[in-house]
Amino acid sequence: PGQLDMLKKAQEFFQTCDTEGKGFITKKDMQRLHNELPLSLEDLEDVFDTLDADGNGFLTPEEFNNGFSHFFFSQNN
Amino acid sequence: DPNMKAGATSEGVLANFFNSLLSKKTGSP
Repeated sequence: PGQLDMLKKAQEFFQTCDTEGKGFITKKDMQRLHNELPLSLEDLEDVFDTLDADGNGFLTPEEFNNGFSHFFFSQNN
Repeated sequence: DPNMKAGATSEGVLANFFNSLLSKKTGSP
């Protein structure tokens, strides 16, 4: 249990970042969250670079889910 | 070792990021 919730949350958060519904997140999209989250631009850039596993500058739903599930399960263990 | 520090920091920043998103959505963490 929890895995479906986790995926739902990941999808929800992806859409929070991908406000234009492009299907991917850019660093600019991430930096836009600066207004909504208590994180600095540097932190958000760091988050993006960590999640962007292949470093191509685009965050796919898959990369986002991977990062989120890593966080999710490390929190629950 | 700066690299090790960067790795640990990234993990913390990631946790911070997702926790912030969680509290933004639900109103509480």
